[in-house]
Amino acid sequence: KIPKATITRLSIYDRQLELLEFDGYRVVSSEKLAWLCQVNSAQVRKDLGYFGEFGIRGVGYDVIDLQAQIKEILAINRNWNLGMVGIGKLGSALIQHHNFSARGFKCVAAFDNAPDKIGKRHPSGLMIRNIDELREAVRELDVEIGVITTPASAAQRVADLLLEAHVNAILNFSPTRIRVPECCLVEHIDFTVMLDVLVYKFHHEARG
Amino acid sequence: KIPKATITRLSIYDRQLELLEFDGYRVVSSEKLAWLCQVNSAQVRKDLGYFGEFGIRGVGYDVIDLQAQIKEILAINRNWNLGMVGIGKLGSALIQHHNFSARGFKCVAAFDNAPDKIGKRHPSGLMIRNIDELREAVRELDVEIGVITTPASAAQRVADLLLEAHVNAILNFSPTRIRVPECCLVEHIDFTVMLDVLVYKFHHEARG
Ligand SMILES: NC(=O)c1ccc[n+]([C@@H]2O[C@H](COP(=O)([O-])OP(=O)(O)OC[C@H]3O[C@@H](n4cnc5c(N)ncnc54)[C@H](O)[C@@H]3O)[C@@H](O)[C@H]2O)c1
Ligand SMILES: NC(=O)c1ccc[n+]([C@@H]2O[C@H](COP(=O)([O-])OP(=O)(O)OC[C@H]3O[C@@H](n4cnc5c(N)ncnc54)[C@H](O)[C@@H]3O)[C@@H](O)[C@H]2O)c1
Repeated sequence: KIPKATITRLSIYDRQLELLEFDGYRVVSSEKLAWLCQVNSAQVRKDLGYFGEFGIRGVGYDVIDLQAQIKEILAINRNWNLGMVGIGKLGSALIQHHNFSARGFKCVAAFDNAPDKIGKRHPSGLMIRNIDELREAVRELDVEIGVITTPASAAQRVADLLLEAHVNAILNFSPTRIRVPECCLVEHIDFTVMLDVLVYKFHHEARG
Repeated sequence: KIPKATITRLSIYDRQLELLEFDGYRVVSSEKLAWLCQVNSAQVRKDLGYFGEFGIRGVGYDVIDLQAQIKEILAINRNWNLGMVGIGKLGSALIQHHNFSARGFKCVAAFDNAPDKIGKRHPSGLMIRNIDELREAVRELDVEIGVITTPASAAQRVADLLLEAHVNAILNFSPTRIRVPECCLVEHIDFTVMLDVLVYKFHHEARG
């Protein structure tokens, strides 16, 4: 079983490889890739080692090939259809976030329950639908991942509706734990976790 | 040197302990805490082991004491003053995000460069200031952490201004790498990394 930390790092390696390619590099050593990603090079080799033999000992990795291999591992060569629920400030920002679409995630449906939002066209071009029509829209647009960006009080209800509509992968941004059956995968996101990381490092580096 | 993954998990343990306290639990075993946090119990004991002796062998941890100890480790007993730059959809959502303030992070200043936003009061009560006044505002309000929620094209310039104003800890949400000197700490956030994790698990669990 691949550790979650490895998956997260693979995604970080992939982004750095994209930037290296953009800057004109053809080859990168595990030491340099590790330094760019703020991990040690043994970790890079260990993470990649789960998936096979990459690169040339003593030389490094081909920047373009390794990206393709990692993208395949991350199953993001294909497009994933997202449905966003709760088109407030956060939902709206996410729909338009550049990296979303750049990495094969396409927001194909947007849902809300506010009368003044339903039926309006979002700046991205997406029509905001009534959450009551979730089931039909999921079927029609083949929504695979549900993203919850509603207030905490609405989150469990929205999760239940997504599950009823057979959306089994959920990304939850609301600050509450949602309960789902075993067939469903939930990733919870809270940016304040990254603030904690920053604060800890800052606190400890400041103390010396 | 404490691994970053440990810091992230400590923050997750802390949240689960808060929920346990809310549900009336006084003690939790490392097995149960591990299960709630989706890690194995050896990892929990290893992470906490970096910081000392906690809990009672064979019994578990005191839910309230362990929270206090972890919060102290995470240096979030005290308040950290944030300055948000770029009060668009994402910046606005972050200012009002419940968990921010619940964990000792207080947004004390908001900056933008759009004439129709400068001088306006944000719904949270915060006055949106001109980014040109960053230096004075940082000194006056003791801003410790800068949060960049501008478009990618503005991010490096904003980082330079924060550094000039002696803000040495930056949380960057824009989809671009910013360059900073050694004295500055940057955490980059891209929630598409979590989408990658979700997709990988989904892809691999679906294949069986
Ligand atoms: N994870 C993070 O780091 C993070 C950061 C910022 C905000 N948040 C959270 O994201 C959520 C959204 O924040 P926001 O600032 O965009 O809020 P918002 O109030 O601007 O938007 C919420 C939207 O959800 C809609 N909604 C409410 N109930 C609904 C329902 N039952 N079905 C469909 N739509 C519904 C509302 O009409 C509104 O459009 C909040 O829970 C907030 O705490 C999380
Ligand atoms: N990290 C993530 O997961 C994630 C998710 C969503 C959005 N984003 C990113 O966050 C950023 C903001 O997204 P948004 O949808 O809120 O955009 P937005 O256009 O709604 O807001 C951007 C704000 O920045 C202000 N601004 C521009 N240049 C500035 C400058 N030089 N100084 C001060 N303020 C300036 C604008 O006036 C505007 O208010 C984008 O870079 C987007 O790609 C990241």
